[in-house]
Amino acid sequence: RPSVPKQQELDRIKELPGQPKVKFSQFSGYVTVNERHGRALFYWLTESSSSPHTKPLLLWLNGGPGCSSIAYGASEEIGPFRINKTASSLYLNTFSWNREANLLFLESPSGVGFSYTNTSSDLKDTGDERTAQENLIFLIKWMSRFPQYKYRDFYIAGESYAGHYVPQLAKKIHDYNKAFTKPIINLKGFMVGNAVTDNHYDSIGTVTYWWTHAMISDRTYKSILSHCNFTAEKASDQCDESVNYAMNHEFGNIDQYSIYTPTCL
Amino acid sequence: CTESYAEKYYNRADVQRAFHANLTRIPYKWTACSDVLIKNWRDSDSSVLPIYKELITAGLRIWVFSGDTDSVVPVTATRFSLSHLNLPVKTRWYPWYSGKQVAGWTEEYKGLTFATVRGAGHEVPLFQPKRALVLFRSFLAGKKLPKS
Repeated sequence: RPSVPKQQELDRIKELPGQPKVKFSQFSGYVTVNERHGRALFYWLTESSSSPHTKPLLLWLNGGPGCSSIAYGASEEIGPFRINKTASSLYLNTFSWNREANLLFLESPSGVGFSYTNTSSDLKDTGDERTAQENLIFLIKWMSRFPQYKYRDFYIAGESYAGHYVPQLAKKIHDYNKAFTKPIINLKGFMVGNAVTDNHYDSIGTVTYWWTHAMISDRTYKSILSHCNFTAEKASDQCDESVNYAMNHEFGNIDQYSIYTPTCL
Repeated sequence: CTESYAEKYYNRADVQRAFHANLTRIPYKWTACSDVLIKNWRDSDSSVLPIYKELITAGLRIWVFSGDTDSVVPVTATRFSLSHLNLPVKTRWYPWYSGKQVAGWTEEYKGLTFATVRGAGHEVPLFQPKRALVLFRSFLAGKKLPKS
């Protein structure tokens, strides 16, 4: 076997509590992204279940902002393990994306999940720019720890507010790579789902969805469109009133994230 | 409800040990989402469409999908936003298939592929895992979603 950096071996997960037997390798740990403030990001790599050496690397980010990639991406969506009801054991996800790629889940920015900062004020002034910058720093350092992924086909994916994180990180990588003839981060593309894209157009499209799916009345639909200026920094009182009426009196007790699914009690 | 299972599992001391996580003893419990971060988010681009334009020009593979039962960032929101990129259509709108059923609809623009996933909410791979995997395979391969 090729020699691997020591830190990589220290990050190897022997077995997670309650985990079924699997044939793929897993690693997790921290990468410091800002020494002065003590900001460190936590990652979990689940390698592909077949020939990981030939498969691409996919970085998955969740949205929020402030939501965990290992809670949603890994444990609910594309990861190999699901958690049982009592949280006592894990079971396999038949449709895990690690059949096709090596999956890198990243808790980002610091303050999300296991990622942390030693400077508590950081939690109150984080935003898009720092997130993208530190995700890039994470990747560069992570690839030094996992050199087998240098030059490997690399993709980014995510959902919801990661509609910001994913293209913003892609742009950072694209700009960073311009300085190299053969960049180590071999970014090929990205994919986003139900992604926040443009405040103005997203908002009009969202209200339209509520109306076309009979979640709100004609009257409320017209009221929202006439009172809400979706380009404004702050919504007017009349706009808030119309939207709140829809949510409190017309939506009903539904799961807004999946309108035909029973709500979790 | 799966989120509540994660809250339990990731707060177990033995799980954190196995993950080499929380070595510095973070002074709060592990949570799926941080309220502090969301309340204090400092800067947020009003639109990422300019980034799309730049990266499309750079030749990156870009796919956008949408679960059609999500009302938080719904399919109409995404379509309305993407329409303002004014991209020429490369492959016209058609239903794509998985397991002999319509799995959604798709359209390929020059530089970007858009696809809906039928019956999926905000977290597409949670609600429609098989369809999501077909989508991911096609994305990686750079191939069109199956027409039958």
